[in-house]
Amino acid sequence: NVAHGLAWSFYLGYLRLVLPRLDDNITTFCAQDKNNSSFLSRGSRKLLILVPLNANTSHKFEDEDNNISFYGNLPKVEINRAGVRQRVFKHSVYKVKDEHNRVHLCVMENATPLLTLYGMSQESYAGFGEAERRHQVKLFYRTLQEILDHSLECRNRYKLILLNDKDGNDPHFLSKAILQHLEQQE
Amino acid sequence: NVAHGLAWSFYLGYLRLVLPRLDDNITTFCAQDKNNSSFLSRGSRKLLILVPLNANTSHKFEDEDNNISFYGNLPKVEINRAGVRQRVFKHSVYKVKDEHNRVHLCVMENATPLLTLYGMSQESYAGFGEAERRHQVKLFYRTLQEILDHSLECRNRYKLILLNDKDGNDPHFLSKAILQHLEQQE
Ligand SMILES: Nc1nc(=O)c2ncn([C@@H]3O[C@@H]4COP(=O)(O)O[C@H]5[C@@H](O)[C@H](n6cnc7c(N)ncnc76)O[C@@H]5COP(=O)(O)O[C@@H]3[C@@H]4O)c2[nH]1
Repeated sequence: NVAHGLAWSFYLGYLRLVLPRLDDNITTFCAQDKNNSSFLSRGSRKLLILVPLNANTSHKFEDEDNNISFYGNLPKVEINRAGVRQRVFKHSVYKVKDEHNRVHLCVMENATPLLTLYGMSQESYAGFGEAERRHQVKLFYRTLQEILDHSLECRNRYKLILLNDKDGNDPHFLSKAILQHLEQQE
Repeated sequence: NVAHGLAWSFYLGYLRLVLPRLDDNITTFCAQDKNNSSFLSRGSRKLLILVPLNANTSHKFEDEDNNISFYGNLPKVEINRAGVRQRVFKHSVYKVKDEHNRVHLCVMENATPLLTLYGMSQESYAGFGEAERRHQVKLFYRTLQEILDHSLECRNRYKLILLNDKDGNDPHFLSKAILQHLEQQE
């Protein structure tokens, strides 16, 4: 089952390495940030992991929704991995504007393994259609949720956000979905 | 099948992005290298991808075999991926000494997805034993070989090296295996 392995890969090869260091990285970022923006007043100190059901993840959120803008990158993490010296891991910080024009800061990214599911559904001999891909995305989400629930090192350091397909042509579908999840945790 | 998805992920999310740029990166590295070492006289301009059958990949080759030493990192590649701005990809260059004490330069790393296979066999509820893991490594190797054979962008830019288990306690098992493959291509 492709999704099963990708969820484990995402946890063992990434989340387990980066989530324990996230809070310190945010603290360093705030200390260095000249605008003195605060993650605490509005936003989240957890990694928001977006899981779009259609698996077609964008590479730049601001192209999808202009209420989202890139704010900066957290300090990079460097780890020796499988023969690659000082492999770099970093997260991007985004500003998300709500309907009252207030700004929320959050660290977020799409779940990269979804790009593999999408890519496989495009390659004819990977043996993978669009219906199967959707099923695999749901399986990826459930498996990842279960793995993270059992993980002590990652507890309270992430938020998994399953995104339904865009409804119609709402240009602020993405920011609204994110803000809804940010409010839920307060 | 876990290995099937991991092979596709390794290709779609990594090799397909980095292999086309490898030769230029090596050229830049040689130009900047004060020692003026040459990849052309002895060594390889292909990415050596090591696939150890026991999946227990080391993070530092020199810890395994002191005929191998870290030489430097190629110029980093930065790509916007799934919301991570300027995600960094880099390869490490190693010096490998042969039995006549001559030095060969090569770009190599362990196939990172093997770390996932190894990790899964250690987590009790991933549902994965050691015998199954070995089978998955072979399946990973065969699937990856087939994907790369079909890939125009990656042609001639890599060498897949399947490593059997260390025979006994040969401290130079790894360097010998690599050198054997380097000679094969001449
Ligand atoms: N040697 C090596 N150097 C790299 O820079 C690299 N980047 C990816 N990979 C391997 O390629 C495949 C596809 O990667 P993808 O990004 O879809 O999944 C990745 C991705 O979802 C997440 N991840 C890993 N590193 C990062 C990172 N730096 N930023 C964001 N996500 C990351 O965790 C998954 C597993 O990572 P790895 O277990 O290291 O192996 C990957 C994987 O087998 C790499 N392998």
